[in-house]
Amino acid sequence: PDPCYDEKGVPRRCIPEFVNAAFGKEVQASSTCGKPATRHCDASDPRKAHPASYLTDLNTAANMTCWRSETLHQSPQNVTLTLSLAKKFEVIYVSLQFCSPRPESAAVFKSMDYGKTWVPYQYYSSQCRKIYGKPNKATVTKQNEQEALCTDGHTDLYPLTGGLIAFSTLDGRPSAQDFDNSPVLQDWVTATDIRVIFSRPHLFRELGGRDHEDEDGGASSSSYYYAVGEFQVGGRCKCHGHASRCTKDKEGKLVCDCKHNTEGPECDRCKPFHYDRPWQRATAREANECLACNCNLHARRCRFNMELYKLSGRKSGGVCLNCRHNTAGRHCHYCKEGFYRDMSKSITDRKACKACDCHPVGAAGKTCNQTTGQCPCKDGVTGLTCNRCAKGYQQSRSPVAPCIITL
Amino acid sequence: DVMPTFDMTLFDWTDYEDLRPDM
Repeated sequence: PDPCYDEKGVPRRCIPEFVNAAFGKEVQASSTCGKPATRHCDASDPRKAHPASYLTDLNTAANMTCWRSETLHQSPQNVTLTLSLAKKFEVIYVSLQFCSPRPESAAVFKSMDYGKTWVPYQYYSSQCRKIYGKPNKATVTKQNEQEALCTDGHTDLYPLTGGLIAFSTLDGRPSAQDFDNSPVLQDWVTATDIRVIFSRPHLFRELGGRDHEDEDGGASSSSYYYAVGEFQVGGRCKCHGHASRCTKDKEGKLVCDCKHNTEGPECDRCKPFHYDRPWQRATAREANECLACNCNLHARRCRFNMELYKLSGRKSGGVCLNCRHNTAGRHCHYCKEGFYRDMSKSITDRKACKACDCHPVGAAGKTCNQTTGQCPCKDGVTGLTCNRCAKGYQQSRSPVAPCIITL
Repeated sequence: DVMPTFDMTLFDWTDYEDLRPDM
C-alpha cells in the first residue's frame, strides 16, 4: 500500500522516514592530518589515516573511526567541516561525537541554497558574549524563532574523548508543537548543507586537544587538534508531505518521489494541468493534493487565477487554455462563437459543438444562438440556418433582401 | 408545407459580388 493514500485511495500526508542524512555523504574538512605524514597520522597508510570520510561512515562501538585535523599551533585557528546533503532536508538534530576533547567554542551553520549563503544554527562557547556576541542561554520567543542561540553546554573539557555536541533544531522553539502551521519553523529546519566551525580549543593551559606527540619536532605545549568520530544530521528528506520516500533521479540526484499530483525536487509545485487550486504543503489533517483543472476533455493546459479562486469560495481557480473542439470558457464548457451546443451529446464529447452554418444570403449574421443553433434571419427568412423564405414570402432576385411578401 | 431552400441561381449578383458565396 502507498502511504500517501488511504485504503480508499484518498490522499493523505506522507513523509519520508527519519534518517541520518549525513551517513555516507562526503564532508569537506578545511584541515585533515596525514599530509605530510606524521608519526600518528599518515593519509597514505589506511591503518594510520584519519580522512573526512570517517565522519560519516559506519561506526560500531568496537571500532570508532575518527577524522582528525592537522596539528594546529598557538593562536586558535578555525577548522571547518562542511557537509552537503545535496537536497533540502528537514533537520531535527545535528550531532558530533568527538575523539578529541570538545572545542571550547564552536558554531553550527546551515545553508538553504546549496552552500551559497549560510545562516547560524547554534553557537557553543564558555564565553558566548565574547566569542560570538550572544548572551548565554537566551530564551526563544515567537518573535525570534529563527535566531541562533549560544550556550555554554557541551563545551566542557571532559570527557577527553567521546564527548558530544548535539543541537536539536526545534528544542525550546515555541511553535514546535504547532509545526504544521508554522512557516517560520518549517523554514528554520530546512537545510541543504550543514557547516560546523571549531573556533577555539580548550586552550593551552589545559589538556584540551593538545598534541602530545611532538610531531613537529619539539612542538610547543600549545599545539592542538580536533578529532571527530561521528557527524550526524538527523532529519527527513523534505517533500512537504507529498512523498513517502526520496530516490535518485536519472542524473543520480536525490529527489522526492512525489505523489498528490505534485512535482519538483521537493514536491514544491503542482504538476501541469493540476492548477485548480494553489499548491500547499500537506498537513496531518489535509493532504492538500493538487487538483486537475476541469476542461471537459477539451484542453491540455490551464493556469491558476487567484481572483477566480477567491470568488469561488477557495474551491476552483483553474482557467483552461486553448480550448479545442470549438469550445470556449474557463472550463471549455460552452461553444465558441459561430458554433452551438448539440444537446444530444455530452459536453465532453468532441462533437458537442456544431457549426452554426448560417446561410450567407438568408442570415443577418454568422453567429447563432449557442443553445438552439438558430441563426439570425433577415425579414421574411426562416429555418434554423435561415435558408428559405417564410410562409407568405417568396424568393426575390436581391441577395440583400432575399424574401419578399407574396403578392 | 415547407418552403424550398433558396435557389442561388435566381439571385442577381450584379452589385453584390462581394456577398456571393463560393458555390
